[in-house]
Amino acid sequence: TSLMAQAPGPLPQELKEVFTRFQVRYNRSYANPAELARRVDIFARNLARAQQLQDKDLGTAEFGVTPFSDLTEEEFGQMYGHQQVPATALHMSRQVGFGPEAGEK
Amino acid sequence: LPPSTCDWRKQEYIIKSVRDQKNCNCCWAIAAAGNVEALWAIEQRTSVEVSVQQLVDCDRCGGGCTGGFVWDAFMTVLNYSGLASEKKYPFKGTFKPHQCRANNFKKVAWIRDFIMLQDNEQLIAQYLAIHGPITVTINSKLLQQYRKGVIKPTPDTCDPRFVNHSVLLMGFGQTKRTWTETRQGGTQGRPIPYWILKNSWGPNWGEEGYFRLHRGSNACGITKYPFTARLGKSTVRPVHCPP
Repeated sequence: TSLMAQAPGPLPQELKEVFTRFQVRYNRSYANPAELARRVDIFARNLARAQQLQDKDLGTAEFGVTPFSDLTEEEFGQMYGHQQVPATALHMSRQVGFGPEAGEK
Repeated sequence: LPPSTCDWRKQEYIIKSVRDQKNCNCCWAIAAAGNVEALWAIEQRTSVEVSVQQLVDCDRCGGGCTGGFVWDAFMTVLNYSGLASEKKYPFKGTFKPHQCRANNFKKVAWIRDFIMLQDNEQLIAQYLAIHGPITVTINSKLLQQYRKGVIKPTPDTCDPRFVNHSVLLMGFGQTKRTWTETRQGGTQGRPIPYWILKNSWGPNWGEEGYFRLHRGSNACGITKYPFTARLGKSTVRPVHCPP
């Protein structure tokens, strides 16, 4: 409820409908009502975030409901990214390679 | 100069279907496998589907489904003298230590070595147009909400210093000019140059599994780790990317 008051996006009834369509399309079910409520809340936040991204994007991209709209940013990063590459991970410099035909070292 | 458009998806023998990494953080293995498959399609004119599971199971760092690096995937290809086929060594999307079965299967594709390209989008486009798709590692922050179109982020919306997701760079192009009606008669929008990238989240995400990212601004750190395998001799005849 607090989210609805502060974030742009669909109204509660609209949100419920959009979320139901999301569940059907991506075959999502949740263990209990508490988890369902949590996922609806995350979904609403993601829709609001998608709107912000839409506003800030300088290209032609469209942001909105995706198969990952019920995941937090952290969950998404853990599940679909890979580990962060720290600056010191590579013990090599950029000089290692472009190809002999392009003057590689 | 590279051509103005390049789309390796139009090349014969290239595998266009998009893999789904599911709950396994193996984008690095899928990107590397896609790179090897594409090079075999272009240079050997053979459509091979290689084993991503081999790369996950046999990675020297043993990270499996918790993450890894494209360069380690290429090291695995070299260490095991190639990759088994996807059919013989299929993708499970899970990892158990000490389960590498690479030596049980005949190899269907192999590489000579691998290289890191310069962090220059013009040179990356040139290399891509001549040799074929390459792997890149980007900040995936915006992709969770992405549906379609060309993403043109700012360093604030997508930090190019933090990269966490490997994908396959398949080509490049630019949008058509758009005409916006105004009271003064209208303005013509400039075409937006973009990269075409193949993701590993299945065909139901993005533009049938692919997405487009602005070209020329190091969007989401695309120039940070451009890697590719090489198959044959460096003197191999140049091939040309389909426009």
